[in-house]
Amino acid sequence: FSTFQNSPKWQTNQLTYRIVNYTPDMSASEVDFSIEKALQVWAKVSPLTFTRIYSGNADIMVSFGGREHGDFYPFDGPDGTLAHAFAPSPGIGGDAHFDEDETFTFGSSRGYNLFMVAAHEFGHSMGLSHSNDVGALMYPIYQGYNDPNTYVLPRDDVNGIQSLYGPNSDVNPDKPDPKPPTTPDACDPTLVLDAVTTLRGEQMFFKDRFFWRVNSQSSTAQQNVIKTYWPELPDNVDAAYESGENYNVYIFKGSQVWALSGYDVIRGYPKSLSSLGLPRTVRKVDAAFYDEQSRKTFFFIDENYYSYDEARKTMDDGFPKRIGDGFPGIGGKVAAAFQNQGYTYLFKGPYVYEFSLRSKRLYRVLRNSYFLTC
Amino acid sequence: VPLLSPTEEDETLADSYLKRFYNLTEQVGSKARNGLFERYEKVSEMQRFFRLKVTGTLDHETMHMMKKPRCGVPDVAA
Repeated sequence: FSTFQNSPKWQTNQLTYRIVNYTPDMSASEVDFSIEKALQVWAKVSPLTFTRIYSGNADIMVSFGGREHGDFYPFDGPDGTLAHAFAPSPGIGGDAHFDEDETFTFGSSRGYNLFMVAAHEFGHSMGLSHSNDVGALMYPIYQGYNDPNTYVLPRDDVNGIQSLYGPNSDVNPDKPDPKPPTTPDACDPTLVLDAVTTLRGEQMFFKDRFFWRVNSQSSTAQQNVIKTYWPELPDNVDAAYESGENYNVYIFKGSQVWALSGYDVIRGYPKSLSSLGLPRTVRKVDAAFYDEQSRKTFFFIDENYYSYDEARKTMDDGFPKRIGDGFPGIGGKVAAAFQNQGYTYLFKGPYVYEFSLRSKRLYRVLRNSYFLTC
Repeated sequence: VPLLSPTEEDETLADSYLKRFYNLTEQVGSKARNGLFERYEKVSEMQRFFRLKVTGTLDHETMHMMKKPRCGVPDVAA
């Protein structure tokens, strides 16, 4: 996290806010709810309180305006800049302005979720500047929809606001709030990945609500929030693979599978696992990869694996088999899998097993950092 | 793969972005060369902030990041 130069902050913890006008994109009650919830995000973890007033000057004046809107920082029309807010100070300090040329939404439909945009802007209103933690609310890029009723402020933002105002002393020790989520670190030696796949020459490593992109031209793994690329996809995915037949990427979570064509989710998905021919008793796929040589996809489920014929779109007979039978030296469950340069890589805990499918030999045991250079 | 040079449109967008969020200053005439260096520095600063590969040039990843919807407050403290 970071604060503004000279760390401006409010000298009182009892702040007022006023909604000066409304966007026609949403009902007034939806705007009221979104703004109140966005302020509560910060109130939950600090001693700050927010009281709404309906006339006169409030510490935080909330308004919607387009292009030049009276503060010498004009907006830029649709997309681009969504909103801005001013650091604590008298007058315009603390005020939050939303670009009326955007389409603001209450839910997760197309457009920008007002709750998420407002929660970010109110961080500025409290004195926080932008964070370069991609998982932080104060990261400058719009991060997609989150449910205002269940949203938990990430650890980086909690640290930021508490560095200015301290913690919330009113938290009930018998009912502590949910633990703030942290952003996974590619350099963490204990990191256990959720899923790995290729996507048009790049490698994608999934963990929680994030994924890292690695391509051959870049020496660093670029971390992203899943929802900024695919708003329809769930977090905490189970498995992923890229089909060598149609170059779609399939993402698995629970009993559902999504198909991606580049950065678009293919219409008609998610589908059930049984649509792939997996038995209806299968509730979750742990890992999957496409084998270029045999043109089969292998699905890992508990301690077994299935073989799927991509060309015929059917499961092969004679499966499931024990993982150790097809991959000698690999026992138990597999967390993620993919192929790279002819080798098969199976991920178990913080380790990666380099395996040759042809010779059925295990060559090396590596760390995640072998792929996620950090 | 072939590396594509940024288009004129990309250059304009980048200058506008860097002025707005990274305090890039307008430099003309004899100072134009300093301006090129300043832009290299500002692009590098932006790439460091977003943990992109630091090239100082308007590569695909950098342009992709500049085109994402975002907050209007500068990334560098004013």
